[in-house]
Amino acid sequence: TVGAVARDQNGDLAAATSTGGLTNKSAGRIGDTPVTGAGTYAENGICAISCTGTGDEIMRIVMAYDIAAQMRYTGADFAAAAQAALDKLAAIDGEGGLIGITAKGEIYLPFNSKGMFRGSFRAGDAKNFTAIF
Amino acid sequence: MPDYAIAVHGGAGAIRKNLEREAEYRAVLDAALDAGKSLLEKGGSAVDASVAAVAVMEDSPLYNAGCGAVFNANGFCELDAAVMDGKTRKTGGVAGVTEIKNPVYAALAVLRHSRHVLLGGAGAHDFARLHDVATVENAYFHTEERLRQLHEAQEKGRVQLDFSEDGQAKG
Repeated sequence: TVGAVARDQNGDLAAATSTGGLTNKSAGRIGDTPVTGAGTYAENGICAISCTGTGDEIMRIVMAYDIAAQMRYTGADFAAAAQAALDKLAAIDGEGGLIGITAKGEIYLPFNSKGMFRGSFRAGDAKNFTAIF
Repeated sequence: MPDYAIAVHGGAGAIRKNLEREAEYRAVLDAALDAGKSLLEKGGSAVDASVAAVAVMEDSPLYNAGCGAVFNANGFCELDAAVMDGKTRKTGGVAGVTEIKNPVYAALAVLRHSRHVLLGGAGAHDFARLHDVATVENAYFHTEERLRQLHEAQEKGRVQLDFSEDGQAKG
């Protein structure tokens, strides 16, 4: 799975995700990626999120929207909301991570797996950040 | 507060510590970031930037999307993609597509041109063609490495993420 989240100069947020899914998945299986709120979500003023990992479990916890909802309704910051969502994912034996960007342009790249291919750039940075582990 | 920002991912899981070709994987992440930020720095939209970044990774056989997609149990590739615009709350997605070269472009077409949010299978293909999104034969997505992973998964009788402790890591 691959994904991107962005904040533009107008302060607008967006998220995009694309995937081949799971190896040896049943024909016709659809994961979290194209399901709004599960693996992909964006809401100005709150955050934009793209998820990756075991998509069926991510759908069960509606992970992306769950994070945004925590922020909207409880005032949680992104880091705390994302960790709570990852804890829910782990509790049902799910694995994966997400990338998120807030209305202020803060970037978060949390995951509960051993690694996640990830990268980021903010205006003013000298160069791109990339990491795997 | 930064004027603009972008983040990308290429999958998560039990990636091997001694990942071979790490530089190649990072180069694709860099290229994806560059594609997005080149639009953002010129005043482009977050939607266009995120789609551009994803399309770069779809065009790499290293990552599980587009031409690097994994196989399903029937031995062909079925892809999903979505885009969401935080400003308008419009969203577009395609599911189970087998002939769309860059599914994220089809998802963007759904966002911009459909009253629906998610199109699947044949309907998604028809919609993509109607909006001039490039199509390919399913063989375009096939790679030897992904076929090996399918056989490995089938031998073990499991469904698996596109990387594993005992196989070549893929994002």
